[in-house]
Amino acid sequence: SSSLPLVLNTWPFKNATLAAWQTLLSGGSALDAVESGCAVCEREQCDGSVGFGGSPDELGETTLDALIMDGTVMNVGAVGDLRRIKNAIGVARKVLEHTTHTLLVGESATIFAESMGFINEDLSTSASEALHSNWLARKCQPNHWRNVVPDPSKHCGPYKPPGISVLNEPTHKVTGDLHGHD
Amino acid sequence: TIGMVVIHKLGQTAAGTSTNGIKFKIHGRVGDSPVPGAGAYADDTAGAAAATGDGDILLRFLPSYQAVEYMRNGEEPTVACQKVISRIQKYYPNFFGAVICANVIGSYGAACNRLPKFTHFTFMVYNSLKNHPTVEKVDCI
Repeated sequence: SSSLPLVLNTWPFKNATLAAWQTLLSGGSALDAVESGCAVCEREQCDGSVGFGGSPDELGETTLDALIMDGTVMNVGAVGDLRRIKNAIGVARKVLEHTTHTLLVGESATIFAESMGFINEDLSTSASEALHSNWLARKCQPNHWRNVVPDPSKHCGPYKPPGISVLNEPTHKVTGDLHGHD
Repeated sequence: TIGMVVIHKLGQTAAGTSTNGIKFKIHGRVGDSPVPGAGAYADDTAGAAAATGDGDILLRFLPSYQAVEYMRNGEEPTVACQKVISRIQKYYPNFFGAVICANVIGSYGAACNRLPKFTHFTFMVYNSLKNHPTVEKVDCI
């Protein structure tokens, strides 16, 4: 324990490390340090893999995931597929502190975030929009589909499982006999 | 993705992650990052860990929980991280992933899965033995 306190983080995101360390020096808890360190990367869009304006999904939207865990009382707050809120780790901290839940997801997590005072705003930027339009121009390559038609290694979607009849055909036999039932 | 582990001078541990996921994901996809035990895990009685990489694969193996449990059983942080990477390698030899690990006395380590274009993993450390945030590197296994 001679080397404590300790801040350790993936990738050379130095500003995040520094922010966490300074939080500890100014009397913050380990939880405060994790939140402030990760929030730096959300603001600075660390290598494009954190925060707004990165990794657009197939529809071009940037969605965020974040987690914060307190190892003293094993309490956790997390958000998944968070939409239109920039400070994902801040929302995760509110889940930890103001709910008995662990993980909130999607549009509902956005509504929770707004109730906690976070701003609902577009997470796209010209960079993420360019990424997405280039992807479309490259016939949606690469993508995360498999075992579907059309061939996902050559075409954009929409996709469906091979061999399935066109969806608007009824998936059961219509007899018209209203008494033929079990 | 940033994964972070913090151990307070009084021994309290915390861990966290933040990410915008992978490019061109299917709408609604969530990876390992927000899942406790996958993206990150902390337990004052054993240590803390965090993972980064192909979240669809990592999520299935709960790497940070597993690394903390290895440290609970006495493994050094580097070995704990390496054992987690090895577990995944058996099923997905070409997965992209790395794990950082720290035990309750402040020892730390990391490990990653070697790929042709991913031969070492860079992470940040700041503790009371250093006077600034320090970049460290591990060779992948």
